[in-house]
Amino acid sequence: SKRAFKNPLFNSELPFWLDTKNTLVQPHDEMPAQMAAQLESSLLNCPDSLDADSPYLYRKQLSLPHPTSIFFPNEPIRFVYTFETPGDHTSGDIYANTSLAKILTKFDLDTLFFIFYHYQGTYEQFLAARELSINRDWQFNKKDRCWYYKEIEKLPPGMNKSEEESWRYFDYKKSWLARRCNSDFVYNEADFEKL
Amino acid sequence: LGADLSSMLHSLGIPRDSKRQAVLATFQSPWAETSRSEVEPTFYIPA
Amino acid sequence: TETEKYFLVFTEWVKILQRVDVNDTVVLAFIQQMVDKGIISTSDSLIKFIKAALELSVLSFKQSDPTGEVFTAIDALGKLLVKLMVVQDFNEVSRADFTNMIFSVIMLIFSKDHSQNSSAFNERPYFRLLSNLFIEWSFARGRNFASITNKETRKELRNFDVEFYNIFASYLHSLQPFAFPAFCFAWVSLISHRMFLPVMLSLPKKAGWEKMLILIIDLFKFLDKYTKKDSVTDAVSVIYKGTLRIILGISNDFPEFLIENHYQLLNNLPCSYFQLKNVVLSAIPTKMCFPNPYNPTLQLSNLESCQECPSVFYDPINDLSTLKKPVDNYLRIPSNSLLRTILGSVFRSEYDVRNGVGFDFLSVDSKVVRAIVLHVGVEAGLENERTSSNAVFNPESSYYTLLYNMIHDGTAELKFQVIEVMVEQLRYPNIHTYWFNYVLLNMFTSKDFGDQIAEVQELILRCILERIIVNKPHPWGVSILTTQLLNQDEVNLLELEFIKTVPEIEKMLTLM
Repeated sequence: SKRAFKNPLFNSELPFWLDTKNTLVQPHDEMPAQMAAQLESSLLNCPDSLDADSPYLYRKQLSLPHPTSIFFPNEPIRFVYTFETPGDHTSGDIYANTSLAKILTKFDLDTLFFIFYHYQGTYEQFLAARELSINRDWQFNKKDRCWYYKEIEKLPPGMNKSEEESWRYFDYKKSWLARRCNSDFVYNEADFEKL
Repeated sequence: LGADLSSMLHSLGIPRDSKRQAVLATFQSPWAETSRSEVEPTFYIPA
Repeated sequence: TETEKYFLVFTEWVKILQRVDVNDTVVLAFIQQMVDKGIISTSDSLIKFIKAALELSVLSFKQSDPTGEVFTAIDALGKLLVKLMVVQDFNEVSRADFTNMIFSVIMLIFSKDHSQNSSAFNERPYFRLLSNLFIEWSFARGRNFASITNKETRKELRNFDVEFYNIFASYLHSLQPFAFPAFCFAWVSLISHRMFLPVMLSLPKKAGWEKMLILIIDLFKFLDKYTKKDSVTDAVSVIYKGTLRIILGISNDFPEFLIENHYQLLNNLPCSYFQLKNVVLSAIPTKMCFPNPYNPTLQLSNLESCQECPSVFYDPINDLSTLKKPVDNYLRIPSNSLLRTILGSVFRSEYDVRNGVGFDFLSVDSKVVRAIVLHVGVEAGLENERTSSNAVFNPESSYYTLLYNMIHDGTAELKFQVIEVMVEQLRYPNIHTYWFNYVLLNMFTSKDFGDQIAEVQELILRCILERIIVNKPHPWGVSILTTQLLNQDEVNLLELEFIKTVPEIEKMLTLM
């Protein structure tokens, strides 16, 4: 008698939905054959981690997986590192234990900067930024979009101060090199991203 | 009698020592057999 | 037809998302056009469009080459739905109503597909869609919706976030295996999804705990219904393994959730799942460390942590309805008439068929017994804080005498159930573990039981052994009591008649 059952938008599906309420209120004591078959088919179609992975319909040009031989698996390369690299539990964040984050700890700065500047908006860019800031102590400047690094130089004893700090930045526009900042560089915390 | 859970704990990424490392945020699937690849956890990229 | 028009529009949507990033302004322009052209401007047209898009997506999944990209259309639909939840300005319809409408349409299409093509039904496209809704919403909510530039919208979304998850959880409750068995494995994967379970357990002020508990209880009830003594189907045993792994993950990341909800979880856990029961009861508060339970010289009275009251998310008193008054009155001033009232109210109106170890049905309501025993423990813990320890660590106290009398005057089944629930309270170091340890130790050697003492001792040992002989983990409090019983010299366990009659138990105790 409910209006919804007269509504052409719903009346062809509602009875099926209502039907399921019976077994909710009064589950079968013994599993009927049909239900056992449905459970079986559910087990066979059980979604796996690839089904649960993040959907990417559009891949930026550069971040498309480079053409590999047809024998390579075409699933996203998210193989699982088996060995425990020591001290993993220090950072305590949820990424430390993932294979990709572990792989990035092995990359050199050049590669990390390449990923950061060329894989915009991707998880890989996020991990590269995380590796640069947490493990390599670089800081990202929101204004000029360069990564900066503070170098502390231990001075030999006898000088008026024990250490000298100097700054470097990675020049991704022209030389693709880490260069020394000129002497008038002043570190302004507000310009840097809190990652 | 249940089962020896050490392999299940290992497949979950729960370390033997007492240090807790969050596992649910990178939980691939309820079963080890269907957790054949890692899944992308939530992440945030500042503007 | 109108539906085919919707198919065309949706196909365009899918194509656009394969060419530009979902945050590109082209995408917003396309949505604007859909509104201007009346595709999604009224709820009726929106419903028809979503129905068409979902049917087309599921069809495209079924027709795609399984080794290729089978989810392209479904992924595009997920992005559209969340985009609409985020970017639209909700003045006539609220965001909650809009979300409910979307889920309702998905449910209706899903129910028809699940029922009509029963064995040919495939759960994967629906799993993928719901998983994507979690993921897309998770992207939108990153750093507290920092990516939403519009201030007003950002504020609305922050306020809507908890509601989004609770609405989603209520639809997952409708999708549970009793209702949709062909969606069972997808459902187990969804309730434990990396962008749902940990979020529900960490929403502010535990706002997701209640609904998350309902979903886990749905899972336990399904297992309980179809775990038969003699046979368990493959599917059910795989569901069990998945459940065990999920609870282990929760115990690792959010032990407090298991600690504060053990009462409700145990009310619905299958009786024979001892290892899963131990996993739930072995949860330890984050950062708590505690002494080795096998150290025979350990005194609980010396442990600071054994004075703390464990927090309980759902007060068992809520389940005591008519019994609340008699129990509380008895705790204040014990009386036989109150005791008779309590003893008379623990029985069920009809048998509860359970797959227990050593029994097939219960005539005593195990939930009522669990509620009474835990309530007594909670009150004893509070009394211990309010007045002093010897007010409750004393066989004359009303807390002790109520449990004692329920055992003394109760049937063998009631004896068993009261003792079993007391042993369930032996967990990590806290005042419940300490007090029930005291009560059980006392009862084990209490002369007051007279000729019932052998039965009481047998039941206590049985309730401990069934928790100790299974594979680890073993709750700290159970290990403590086992060590104490083995080391106490008032009763030589190996001399007990009922031990001698079961050689394998006798041998095991000798070993222990």
